[in-house]
Amino acid sequence: STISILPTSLPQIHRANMLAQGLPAASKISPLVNKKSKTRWHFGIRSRSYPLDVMGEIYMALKNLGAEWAKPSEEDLWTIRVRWKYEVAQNKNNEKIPDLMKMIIQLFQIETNNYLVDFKFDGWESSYGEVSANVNLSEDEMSTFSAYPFLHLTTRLIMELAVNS
Amino acid sequence: EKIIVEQKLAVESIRAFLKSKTSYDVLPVSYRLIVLDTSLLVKKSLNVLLQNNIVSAPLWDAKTSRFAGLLTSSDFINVIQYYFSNPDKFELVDKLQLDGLKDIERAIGVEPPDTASIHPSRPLYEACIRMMDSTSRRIPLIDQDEDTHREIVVSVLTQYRILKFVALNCRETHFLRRPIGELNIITKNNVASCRMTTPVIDVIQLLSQGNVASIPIVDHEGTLINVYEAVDVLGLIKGGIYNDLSLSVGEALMRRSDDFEGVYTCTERDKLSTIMDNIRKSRVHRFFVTDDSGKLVGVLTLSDLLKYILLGE
Amino acid sequence: LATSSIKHNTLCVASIVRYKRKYVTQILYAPL
Repeated sequence: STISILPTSLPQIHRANMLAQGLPAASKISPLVNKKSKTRWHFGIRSRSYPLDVMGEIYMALKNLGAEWAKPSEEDLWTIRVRWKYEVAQNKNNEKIPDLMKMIIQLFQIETNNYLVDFKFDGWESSYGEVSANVNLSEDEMSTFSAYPFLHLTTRLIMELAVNS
Repeated sequence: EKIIVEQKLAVESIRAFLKSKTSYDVLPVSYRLIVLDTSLLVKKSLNVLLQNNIVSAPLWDAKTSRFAGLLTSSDFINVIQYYFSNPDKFELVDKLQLDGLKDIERAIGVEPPDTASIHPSRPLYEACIRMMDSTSRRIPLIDQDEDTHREIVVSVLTQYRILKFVALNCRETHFLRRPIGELNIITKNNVASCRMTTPVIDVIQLLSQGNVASIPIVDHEGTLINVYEAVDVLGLIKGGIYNDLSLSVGEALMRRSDDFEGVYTCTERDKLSTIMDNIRKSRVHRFFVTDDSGKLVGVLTLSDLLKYILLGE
Repeated sequence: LATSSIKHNTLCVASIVRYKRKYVTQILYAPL
């Protein structure tokens, strides 16, 4: 095989050749540092505030964003069942799609003074009553779920919390 | 004669393989899909691509809750060209959001990219044909959310990923032993090229006008020295150098990060089996064909390779 | 929901979703 890598195309060699020509701009230009900053992931969002304050902030943010929630039960003050109308620009063929997203927001204690707010997708409902019955979908179809509307609403909520705090 | 027959049979069986598999089969068991909200600033989206070491990403429009096409290096080339013709519009370019890229396309009069898409359970062969017709090098796999019937981008398949899948799964690639010079698949005529001193903006125009992803750099004797690729534009913008577009392409190439693997070359005597071997082992996106003294003869792109496997022989 | 720290005023959230027999980590970058 005569397949090979062109030596003059290797960045170090190219740079040496360019600097050898003594061009003024060449010395100013540094190589792009391809920092492979591994994205560090966390579950939900963390908080060190007092638990009741966290819950208060979440209710305030939900209210500002026009979401609604079920009245919390006495024995579980740390879970919020949210229903959030997702206004989408009506699409062309005006098809009726479920527009109420349900979400469960739950406060967990990791350790003393360290809490975590977890967001979970909890299905769709339609504001015009008809619940989309997906009984006949096979196991495979049931798993075609797009997280993007859910992710979008959580970014709205996180922004509201960030801005408020 | 034996080699010719063997190659013909091998191509047919690879084609049958592509018809027997679906795009879904190419997907790893677990993978990431990075999507950008269309209200993101273009310059922020550049950070996201570079941070994740990717060159393209699907866009999602939260207002319509739909997918809004793919962000690719062509979009950044359009922004550079727009800025070059409107240097006073720095403010607008700096504040440009991803949903403003369509206006940029119209302002510089380029055709919007025709992004064909396909359902993940369709045969892989069909995805390849669709990609070839749409002259794009990648194709989004779109399914429907069972509740909202909204589109889901399951993944985006590229020519590279498909050829790698074939190279890894089809033993028949070892029987492709005819020299590539005999197969009439090398692009030889009117391959746009430039010199090391050519202004980088002229090279960017060549990329855009020719709708190609790379421009070879040759010396006064036609010897291949380097290549400027469309993805290099991301580094150019990142460095904010695009407001100094008088840079030569040689100077602009100084932006390349040190982990760039280099330009792959071959000759007309090389066989497809060795080409596929290289695709199996490394991240190679094209092969520049040179003669024995290193003079540029032409280029063998992944599109040329895929077209031969799908329709050749 | 998985979140990553806010950088360059850009939020990054993700969810791991099963798609048939494969797993997709759907990641969304949005402006803060």
